Amino acid sequence: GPLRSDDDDGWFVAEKYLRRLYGLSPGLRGARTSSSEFQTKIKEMQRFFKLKVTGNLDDNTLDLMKEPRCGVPDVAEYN
Amino acid sequence: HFPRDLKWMTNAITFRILNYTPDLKKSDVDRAIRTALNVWADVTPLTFKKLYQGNADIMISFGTKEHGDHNPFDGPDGLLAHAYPPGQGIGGDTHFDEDEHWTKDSSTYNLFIVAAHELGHALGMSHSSDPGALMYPVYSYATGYPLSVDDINGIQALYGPNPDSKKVQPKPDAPTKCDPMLSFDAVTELRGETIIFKDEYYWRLHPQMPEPEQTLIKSTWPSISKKVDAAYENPEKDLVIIFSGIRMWALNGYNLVDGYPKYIHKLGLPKKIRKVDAAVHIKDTGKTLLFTEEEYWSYDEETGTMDTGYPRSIEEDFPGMDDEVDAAVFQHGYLYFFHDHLQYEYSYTSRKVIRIMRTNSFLNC
Repeated sequence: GPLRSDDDDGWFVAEKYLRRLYGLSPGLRGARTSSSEFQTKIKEMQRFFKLKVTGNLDDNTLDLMKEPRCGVPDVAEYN
Repeated sequence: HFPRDLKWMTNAITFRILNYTPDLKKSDVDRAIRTALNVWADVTPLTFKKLYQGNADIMISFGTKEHGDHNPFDGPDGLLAHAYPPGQGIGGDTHFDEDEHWTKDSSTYNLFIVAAHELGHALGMSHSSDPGALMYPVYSYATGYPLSVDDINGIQALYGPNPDSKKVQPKPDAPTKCDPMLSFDAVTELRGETIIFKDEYYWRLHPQMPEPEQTLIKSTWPSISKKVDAAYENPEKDLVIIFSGIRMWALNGYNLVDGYPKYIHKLGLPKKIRKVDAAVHIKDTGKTLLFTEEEYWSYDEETGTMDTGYPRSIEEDFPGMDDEVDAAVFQHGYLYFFHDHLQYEYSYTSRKVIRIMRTNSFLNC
C-alpha cells in the first residue's frame, strides 16, 4: 500500500488514544476528514487537559497524546 | 470519582502482589507498593493488609500486551499501567506494563509514583485535570508529598478523613491564570516564548498558542528547586538563568547546563544577599538588572562583572515603581515590573511608569 505520511501517524495515534481513553467507537479508521464523533472526542480530550478546544488534531493535542500516561480512561462515564 | 461513586464497603482492604518486575529487587517493589498504599491510608480511615495467597481485594501484577483482561498494554512508553475501580472480581485489580522500565529514582518510570496513582483508581478515584494532582493522567516525576488538595478532597469524599490525622502538607492546587489577585514569582523569555513561574508551576506563552500551557516545574526540570525567585534570558549566549534562594541554574533551551547550580554570589552580589527578587536582561545595553528588595544591581554580561556604583535605589531610577519587584521582563522596548496583582509598564524614553495593569492581563485575562 502507499507509504504512510507523518500526519497519517498522527491520526493513528489519535484514533488509538481516543478509542482507548475517550470511548471513540471503533471502525472510524480511514476517514481523512474529521468525522463528527472524532472531533467530539478530540474536544472532550482538549477540554479535560485545558487545551484550546478546537476539535482539531493540532500539535499541542498530538504532543499530549504521546505523553506516557495511565491506561484508565479520562472520561468517567466511559468507565 | 467513578460513576455511582464506586468505593469499598469496608475500610479494611486486602492486597496481594502476584508477581514482580525483574527491574527492581523484590523488596524495592514491596516497599514501593506499601509506601503508595500508605499515601492514601494517611488521609483516610483505610487500612491495607497484605495477603500471600488466595483472592485479595486489590490483586497487583506485572504483564505485557494482552495480559488476561482484554485491555492490552502497548509496549514501552504510552500506557504505563491501569487499575479497576472498587468491586468484586477484577474490581480493584492493578496492572503494571512490564514492557516499561521500573525504577525507584527519577529515571523513568518511578514505580512508587505510578503505583500511588493506580491505587487511587483501585480505591475509587478517577482522573483529575489538575496537572499538580497525583490523579492527573500524564506521568511526571516529583519529589515531596505526592497528594494535592484536589486528591485529598476526592478520597475523603469517599471514605472520610483519617481519625488520627497525621498533619500532612498537601501540595497547593495549581494557580489559576485569571485570578484577579494573581502575582508572579518570575518571568523570562525563552527563544521567543515567555515563561511565567508561579508557585510549583510555570506557564508557557507561545506566539502561536493563544492558551498558556501550565506545567509543573519539577516535571520539566526535576533537579531544580520547585520554587523560582527570578529568571532572565541572555539571548546572545542563548541561556536562561533561573534563581532560587542563593542558587542559580542555566538552561540552554529547556536543557539544564552542566556545572550548575552555582551560587548567586558568583555574579558579584555580596554574601548578605540571600535571594534575587527579579532579573531582567536589557538587550540594548547588554546589562542584566538584578532586583533585591528596594535596590537593584547591574551586571555586565560581556565582562562578567557587576557594574560599580551599585546597588542603586529602584524608586529613584525607575520613577513610578516605588515598590519591591516580584518579576521583571523587557518586551517590545518596554520594561515590565510585576508586584503583587499589578504590572507596571516602564518607558525608558519617557523615564517613568506610563501604564499600570493587572498582572493577570499578561496571561490575556
